[in-house]
Amino acid sequence: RHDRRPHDEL
Amino acid sequence: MNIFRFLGDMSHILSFVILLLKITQGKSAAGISLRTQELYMIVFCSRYLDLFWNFSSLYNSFLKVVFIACSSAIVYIIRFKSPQKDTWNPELDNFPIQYLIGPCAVAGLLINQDWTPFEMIWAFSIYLEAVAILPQLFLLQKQGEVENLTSHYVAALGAYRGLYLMNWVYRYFTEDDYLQRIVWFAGTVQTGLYIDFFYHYYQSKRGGLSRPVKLP
Repeated sequence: RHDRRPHDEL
Repeated sequence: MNIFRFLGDMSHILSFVILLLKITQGKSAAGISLRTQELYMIVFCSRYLDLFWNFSSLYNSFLKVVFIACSSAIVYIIRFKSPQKDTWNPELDNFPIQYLIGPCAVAGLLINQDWTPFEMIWAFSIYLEAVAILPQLFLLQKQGEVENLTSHYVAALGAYRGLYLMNWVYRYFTEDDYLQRIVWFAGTVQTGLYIDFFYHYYQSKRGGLSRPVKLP
């Protein structure tokens, strides 16, 4: 796993 | 989307509905911290800059607009609209929010996802949201007793991020490549700040009696 920011959260 | 995140968003929307009802119908912002509302407006206006280029879903974009509009409307009403503006007490609601904004801005610069300008702003908004409730909690502490609607407002607001914590746990176990330590840390701090309030809120609402929430 590596940090990533899903852009689907408010 | 999972049930925790959906309920979290609904709880967040509920907090807006309660607050807007309170200040428009009740014609008073007594007990509400304008400072906290200003912080939320900064949080949403900075975090949702990507409204113009990140299209994830209609649901997502619609709520981004709703959150920016509602938080701005609340600040406008409490600051400029009569008679609400006369019910705001700057002596009581005087938390130095610059001591929140400054460190969050530095943290956003130093600890963010991809070192791009927007990710720095996004991280800033996440850190700021975590501490944005402090002026409100301090105001309630000063007043000792919490008005009924205000207590439901703060409870809904605390529940929203608590449900998001469950959403992140759910995503961690159901998605194989999911890791979001920045927002997990901030969300934990944010929900942690409500623990004391939740305890008193529960004590006051237990057994159906709507005794006022008392903060020591």
